[in-house]
This record gives sequence, structure tokens and C-alpha cells, in this order.
Amino acid sequence: KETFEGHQVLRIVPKDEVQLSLIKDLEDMIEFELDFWKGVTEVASPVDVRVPLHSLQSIKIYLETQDILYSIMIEDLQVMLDEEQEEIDSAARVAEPRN
Amino acid sequence: TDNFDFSRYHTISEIYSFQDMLVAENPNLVSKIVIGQSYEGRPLNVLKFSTGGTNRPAIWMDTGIHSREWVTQASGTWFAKKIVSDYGSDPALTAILNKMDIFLEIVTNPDGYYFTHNSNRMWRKTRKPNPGSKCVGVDPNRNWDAGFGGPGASSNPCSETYHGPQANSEPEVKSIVDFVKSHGNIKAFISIHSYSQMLLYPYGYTRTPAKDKAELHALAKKAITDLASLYGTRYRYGSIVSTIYQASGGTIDWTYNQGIKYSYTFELRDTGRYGFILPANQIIPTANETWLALMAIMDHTYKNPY
Repeated sequence: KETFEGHQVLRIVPKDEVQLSLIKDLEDMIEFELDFWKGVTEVASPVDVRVPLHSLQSIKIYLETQDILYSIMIEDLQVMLDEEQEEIDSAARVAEPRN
Repeated sequence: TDNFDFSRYHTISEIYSFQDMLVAENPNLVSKIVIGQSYEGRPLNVLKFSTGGTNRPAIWMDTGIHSREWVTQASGTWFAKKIVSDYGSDPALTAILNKMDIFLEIVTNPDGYYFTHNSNRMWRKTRKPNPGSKCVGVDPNRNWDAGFGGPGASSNPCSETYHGPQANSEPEVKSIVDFVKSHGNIKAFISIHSYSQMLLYPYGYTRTPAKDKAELHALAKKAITDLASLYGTRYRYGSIVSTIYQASGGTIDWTYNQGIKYSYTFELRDTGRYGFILPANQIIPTANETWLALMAIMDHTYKNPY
């Protein structure tokens, strides 16, 4: 099972066309294995991207040196997935006797 | 199915069991059609809601074509129960179903959905291997024969938007194509994704406006206004290419080019900071508000036969 310890989802807000293009360039940087949850659309429209742990520092440096605003939307993706799975498992346990 | 817990996420086998139960409980309204098999051999189940007649004008809805968008399959399950519960009591839905059929494919990418539950929660694509590549899967929303392979899709099998070796290469897509063509009387086609709160109409692969743009735009506005009336969830709306980005090989571009005028894509919630990991307690509110928009589109389709 693929796990996502340390993966973060960043919410990036491009403030102009130049930044929009710089963020779009990230899509082609295959080595970072970025997963765009919410793609690049227009200026001021948030872009959400899942960043694997091994790329986090590079991506944050890239954004900060270009003065591109971002926030951390999900601190550790695996923590959220564990909570989701726990909820599914516990609900299934409750449902079991009824079935 | 009265005991089915719509407020939580379910496995593929639980959803398939729900479908069979709904059919068994409502033999005069609901039937199950298997329109094909996924790459890994899972049945592609479509629920048909019909009060009679043969080959009536119909409305198609699908959820879960991108497997990780769990709120869509969960909402689709809720829509199925809503149709059964409201038929006979809600005048608008009853009028629609007395003249039209509704087809609902809840798990449109079953291999991917199974994979999200057992191997990789982030999986979006199909699960068919790509010869010559270590990367698996095709984006089923880039694999349709509408601007296929053009800008707005990737030719790299490792990309999340890989369009596949040729149009309709994915059985999950080809099965719908064959069904739509064989039915020949579908009047509205609604493909439901998440997330980012948008209601989109063709085109995605070209900037050429759809010939029915004005009507599609006005109807989209009415639909998102109805949706927002419940919890104030704000949607953007417009053509795919002008509202988000260029996307080629997309579902509703193909259905619109088949002559299905009312072709729409929804992007459901997340309004917060959960993305695809939308908490299960938002499933029912999301389904409820989306239903208001779906009813607006279905009602318009019913009242504007073409």
C-alpha cells in the first residue's frame, strides 16, 4: 500500500501572469513527482499541489525565491488518510452486527 | 437500502451490493445494466430508472471516473436512493420520470476505485498497463474522441493526464461510448468530478464557443444558484477552456459533439482545505446541494425537448 508520510499539499496563489507561468513550469518538472490536485487556471485562483517529502525543500525554495505566495493546506497527508481509514473501519465495525 | 449509511465512504463491494439491493427493492422502477467490463474484469454497472416505454429520451449521470474523487461516488449512491425516494412524491422528478429515463453509473472507474481503497488513495486514472512504460493507467477524462491527443493532455504515460495510446483505448470509456451510440436518445449527459466547485460545459479542447453556449450558460447559472440556495456553496461556471484550462479528449466535449446538447461536468466540493480527502460528514450536504443543480438541469431538459 502506497503511503504518504510527510507529503504536504501546498496551496499556491499566483499574483500575476509571470508567477502563473512559473507555477505552470512546475508541471513539467517530472523529477519532483508533483501531483496537481487543483490545476493552474488564472491569476489569484489557488493551485493545490501534493509535494512528496523528497521534493518539499526544493519546491519551497523555488516558490520563495520567486516570491510566490503559498500556504500549507495539508501538513502531513498520511495523517489525514489514517484518520479517513479509521473512520471507514470503525463505521464498518458498527454496521457489521446490523447486517 | 433504508439502512445504508450514506454519510460514510464505502468500498466497491458495498456500493455494488447497494445497487443490487436497490434494484431488488424497486423492480418496477430500477434495473441494472452492465455496459461492459473494466480492464481488470469488474462489471461496469449502470442503474436505469424507468417507468416504462421503450427507448425514451434519457438523462445520463456518472460519478467516479477519476477514482480518488470519493465524494462523487458517495454522492452518486445518495442520488440513486433520492430518485427512488422522491419518485411519486416530488412533482418535478415524477414528471421527468413519467416521460424520460435516467441512467446513473456510480463507479465509472472501478479498477481505480478498488486501488484507492487498497493500494493508493491518490490514484486517479484507469489501471491498464502502458506497453513500454513502467507507469500504469490513462486519464479517462482525456481518452475520448474529441480533440484527442491535442493540447491539454499529456502523451507521457507517467502523467496524471495521460491521454492513452488512442481514443477509447480504455474499456471504461469505450463502454460508455458504445452505450450512448446504441441508445441514441440521450438528451443530457452529466459527468461528476471533484473538487473545486465548478459547473462546466463544452468545449475544453477548443476555444470555439459551443453553438448552444448562451442556453448552456444560462442554465448553468440557474443550476448553481439553486445549489447555493441550500448552504451558500459558491460555484464558478462557464466553458471548460475559459473557466479552467484547455483539456483535450474530455467526456462532455465528445457527448456534445454527439448531439447531446445538455452536456455538463460538475466539480463538487471541497470548499475548505481537504481537497480529495473530504471528510465523510460533508457527503450528505454535498449530495443534497448538488441534487438541486441536477434537478435544474433535468427539469430544463424535460421541458425543452429537442
